[in-house]
Amino acid sequence: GPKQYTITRFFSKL
Amino acid sequence: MLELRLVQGSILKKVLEAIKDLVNDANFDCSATGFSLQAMDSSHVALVALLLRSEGFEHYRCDRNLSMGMSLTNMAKMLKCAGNDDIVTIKADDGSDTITFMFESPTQDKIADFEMKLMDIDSEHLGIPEAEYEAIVRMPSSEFARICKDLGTIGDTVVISVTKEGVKFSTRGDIGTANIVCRQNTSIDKPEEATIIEMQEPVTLTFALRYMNSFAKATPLATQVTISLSSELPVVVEYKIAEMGYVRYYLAPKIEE
Repeated sequence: GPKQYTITRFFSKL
Repeated sequence: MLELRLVQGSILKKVLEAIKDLVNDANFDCSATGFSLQAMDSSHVALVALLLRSEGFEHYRCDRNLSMGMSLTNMAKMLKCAGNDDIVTIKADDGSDTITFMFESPTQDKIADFEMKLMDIDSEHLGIPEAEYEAIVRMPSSEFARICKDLGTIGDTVVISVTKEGVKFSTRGDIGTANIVCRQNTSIDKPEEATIIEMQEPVTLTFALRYMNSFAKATPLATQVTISLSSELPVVVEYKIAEMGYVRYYLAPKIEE
């Protein structure tokens, strides 16, 4: 099935 | 010194119910802008951003920027002790390791204060880039909650696709499949029942339903929910808090490798 990505893959740490 | 007085204390009760299952501990940030929070769930798949603007409070005093670590479970326990019509005041002294919630009944005949221990929490803020979304769906929040609950009994993931025809929510599980299509419906006389779809490009994305069901805990905060979608970007599920701000949930998609 499709892979669950994490939010940190899209939004970077400040 | 911090002192925030919220006449409609039930908003804070609802906010806690909306986020406590997703995030255990979080830093609340207080500044001249307002009372806010940004936190990820423990698996870093979802992120919640809360803003209660200072103008929405009856009285708002925040002498300097403060970040206060709280157990959301414990904060929810304390706020459950406030009546639905109570006025809630949040107080903290500089350098204190506690925060006080004061509850006043509307007739001022009962005043309670609950002091809660603060905690040190390491958390990093994420930069959320401004994005042009390919599709924005606005629909009744109760309808969205119902769809997520129903689909969650059949499958684990939801495929959301927006086309000219409407927005389709699909799932599949061991017992079979389900598809729910909502068409645009601009009920003029009852705006809270409207479904409005703004689409630049057709978009299809897959998400874990258990997070969607967790987001739906915010339903009592707003009659409408806004779902913003772009291919290969986290979905934004937003509940506006009247006159005050919002709770926004960001959920990373599932992507076929």
